[in-house]
Amino acid sequence: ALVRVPLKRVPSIRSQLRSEGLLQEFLKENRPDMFGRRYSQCFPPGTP
Amino acid sequence: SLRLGRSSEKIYNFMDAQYFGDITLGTPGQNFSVVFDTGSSDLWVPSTYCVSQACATHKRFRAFESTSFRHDGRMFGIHYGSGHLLGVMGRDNLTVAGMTAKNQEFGESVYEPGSAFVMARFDGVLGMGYPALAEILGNPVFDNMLAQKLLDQPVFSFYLSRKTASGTPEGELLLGGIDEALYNGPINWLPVTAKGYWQIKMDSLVVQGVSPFCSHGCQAIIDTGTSLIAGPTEDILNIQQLIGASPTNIGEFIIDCARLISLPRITFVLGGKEYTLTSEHYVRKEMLGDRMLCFSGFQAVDMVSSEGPLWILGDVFLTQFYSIFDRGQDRVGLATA
Repeated sequence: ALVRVPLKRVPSIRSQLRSEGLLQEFLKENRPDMFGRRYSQCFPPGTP
Repeated sequence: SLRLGRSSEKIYNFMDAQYFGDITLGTPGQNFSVVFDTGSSDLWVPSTYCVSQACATHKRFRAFESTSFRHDGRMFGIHYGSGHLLGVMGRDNLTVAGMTAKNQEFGESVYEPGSAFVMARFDGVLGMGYPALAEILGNPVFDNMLAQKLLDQPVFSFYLSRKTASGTPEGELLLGGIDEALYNGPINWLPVTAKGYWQIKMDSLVVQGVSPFCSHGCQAIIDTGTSLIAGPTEDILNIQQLIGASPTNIGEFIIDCARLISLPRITFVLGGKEYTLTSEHYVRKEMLGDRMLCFSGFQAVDMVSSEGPLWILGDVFLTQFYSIFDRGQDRVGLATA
């Protein structure tokens, strides 16, 4: 009644796209998820 | 921004997901890789009837080949920023590491939007949140396991490692208990404050000894399906400034790798106990050709719940701290991994 599930760690989609030089294009054409809504984030106005 | 309604709305960010494990559905078994996600409560895998580009690159469930499959007839949908994942529901036997839960409700996706899933190394998602988070699908997997009395205790635990050693898994999910070999020191138990996500109270967030963030307490969720640490935009942008992270033209925040040693420690205070991350923990390193790039592990996400703005403690946090999810006493335990 104890179940041990091994987990694998692999490069993320972001890393794969970056290593293939496709990330910038991908992010322009896709808003992959809700987090994408903040891709235009920058520091608050008036900050150095 | 999201305002969460009667329960919660799951936000998927599979762009950064890294940890997954294997499950088997049906008789004879069909294997799938899934993200074990404490930030959602549904199980879904691609259907053989899915014609989306993303499905073509993944394993797909063939219901007609399973003798234990039961058709449901209901549709389900999961919203993404890029579109709407659509599917049909069914029931079948689910096997995880040799243990079988019978008659598990799950979704078969017949349409997966966008191209984000095309490169994903996992096929689907197995949600481990509370039933309230399963807006459309039925009994979450862990609830079904508990109902069938398959486990010693109503508890599961996550160990996520950033270290890569040949022959050893990079992480472990233990269903039914706690693996005492994978953490040090006492477990700090934190009561769940809202049963949807694994949501807890965060006392404060301290940067270099000063506590300008969440100083009167705030809410946080422990989310194995999220890679980074997320929080309200204003706070996160201030943290990016404090750690010297600069925005790129695609909205990532990059840090000069040579400066890592001088960056401040960031401490999360939970249940009166301090959980400190150094720059080695909260900076994500990536090789691009022969160059090392360093990215901030913090991400701005505005999620508003009835208890206030939510912080999300994802893999960046959970690789340092062993996490225990106790449905019996509705609490989260944390210990040094």
